[in-house]
Amino acid sequence: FSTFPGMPKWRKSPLTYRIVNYTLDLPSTAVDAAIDRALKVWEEVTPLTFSRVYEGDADIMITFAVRDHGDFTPFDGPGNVLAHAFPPGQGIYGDAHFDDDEQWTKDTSGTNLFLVAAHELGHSLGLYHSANPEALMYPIYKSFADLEQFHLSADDVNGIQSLYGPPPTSPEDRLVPTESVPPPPGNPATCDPALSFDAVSTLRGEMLFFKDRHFWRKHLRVLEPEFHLISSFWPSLPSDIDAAYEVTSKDTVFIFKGNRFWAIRGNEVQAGYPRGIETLGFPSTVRKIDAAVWHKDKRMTYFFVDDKYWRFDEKKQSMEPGLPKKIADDFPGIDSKIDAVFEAFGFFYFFSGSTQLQYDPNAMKVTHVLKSNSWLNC
Amino acid sequence: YPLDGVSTNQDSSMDLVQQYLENYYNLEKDVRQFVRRKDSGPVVKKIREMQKFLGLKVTGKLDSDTMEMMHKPRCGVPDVAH
Repeated sequence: FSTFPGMPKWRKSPLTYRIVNYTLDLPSTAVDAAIDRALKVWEEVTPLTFSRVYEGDADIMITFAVRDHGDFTPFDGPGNVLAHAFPPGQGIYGDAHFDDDEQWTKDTSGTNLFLVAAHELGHSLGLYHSANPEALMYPIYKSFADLEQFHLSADDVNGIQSLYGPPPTSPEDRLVPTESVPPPPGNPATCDPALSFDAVSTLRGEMLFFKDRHFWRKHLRVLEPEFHLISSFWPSLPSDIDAAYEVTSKDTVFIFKGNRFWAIRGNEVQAGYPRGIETLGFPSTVRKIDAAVWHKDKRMTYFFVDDKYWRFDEKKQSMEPGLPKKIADDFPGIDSKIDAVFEAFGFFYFFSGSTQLQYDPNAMKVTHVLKSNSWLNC
Repeated sequence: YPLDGVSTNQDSSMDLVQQYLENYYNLEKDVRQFVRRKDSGPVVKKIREMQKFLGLKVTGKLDSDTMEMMHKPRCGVPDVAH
C-alpha cells in the first residue's frame, strides 16, 4: 500500500459526506446503498465514522459528472477512467467524482458502483494506489464473482490502519476528539496571515501565486505548495510583477509589469515580447495594470486598474468599446484596490491585501470571504 | 485517407501509451517528440515502472499484456506521486 505524499489524513470524526447528485443508471436508493456500504468497508477497520448531510459543504462530496467537470482533470467518456478522488483536506480535497459515461450497476453486469466507490473513498481517506493486485486500492478495476464475499485485503487494512489505527474495542471509544487538520511544516511566510500577492494565475491546471522574486506553485492533487524563484523557470521575466492571467485556449499566460507585458507558454517566454500595454488599447494615462483575468465563457479578459476596469476581446484582439467603467458598478462588493484575480471552478477570486473575495460572476455577488493564502494549505 | 492504415493504428496506440504514462507514471510531457521511438530512454523507464507496479513481466517493451492492461478500466488517480 502507499499513502499520498505528506500523509494527509483526517483528524476528526465523524466525517461528513454528501451525495451531491445521482446517475440515471441506478435508482437513487441503490446509489445510497452502494455508497453507504462502501463507507462501512472502511468504518469497520478504523476508528472513523461517517454522517450524511444533504446540503451545503461536506468533508466528502460525492458527484457524478462527465468530461470536463471543473477540476482540471476531465473524464474521458465510456471505459478507461471510471472515477477519481482527492486526498483529505479542505474544499475539493476529500471529494470523489464518478464518470457518468460509465454504465453503473448494482451487480457486475456493468461497472459495479460499490466496488469503485470503496476504492475512491480509500483515496478520500488518504490511501494512494497499491501495487498488490489483490488489494482494493490496486488501480485497475476488477469485478468480483460474488460481491457478497467482498472484503478488504490485508494490504488495504494495513494501509488504512497506518493512518488511523484499528477500530476501538468498544463502541464508546469511537468518538475521537474533533481537531482540524494541523498546518504542515513549510515556509513560515506561506502561512503569514498578513500575506498578500502581486499576481495570481492558473497555468495548465495549476495555480501560481506571485510575490516579489518568488511564486508558490499549487497543484490540486498535491496538498503542499512548491516555492520557487520566478527566474528559475523564466530567467528573462522581472520580479515584483503586477498582474498575470492565463488564456487556456491559447495555453498562454500573460505577465504584466509597469507598461510592458510578456507571454509565456509552459517554460518558454514567447518571442516578440515584452510588448507595450498600449498595444492592447490602453490610453497612455494607464502606466500599469493591477490585476487581470480571462473569463473563459465570455472569452474576454478583464483588466483592473485602480477603481476602473477594461474588457479585452481575445478573439478580436481589441478592447471593448464603452470602457473603462467603475469596478464597483459592475462587480458589487469589489470596492477596494485589487492586487490580483484568477478564475477557478466558475468563480473569480479577487485578492486585496491579505483578504480574498470569492465572487460569482453570474450571480454578481461576493459569495465567500477568505484569507489570501487559503489555497496554500495553511 | 490515411496513407498508412497500420501506422494510424500504431499512432493511436502510441498516443494511448503517451497519455497513460503521462497521467499515471509521471512521464514528463516534453518527451512527446520521442514517443514515436518506443525504445527511447525515458519511455522505456516508465514502461518498466508501470509493468513493475501493475504486476506485469518487466520487459520495458509494449508487449500484448502491457497494451491489454492499458486498455483496462481503472481509477484516474496517478499510480506514482507527482
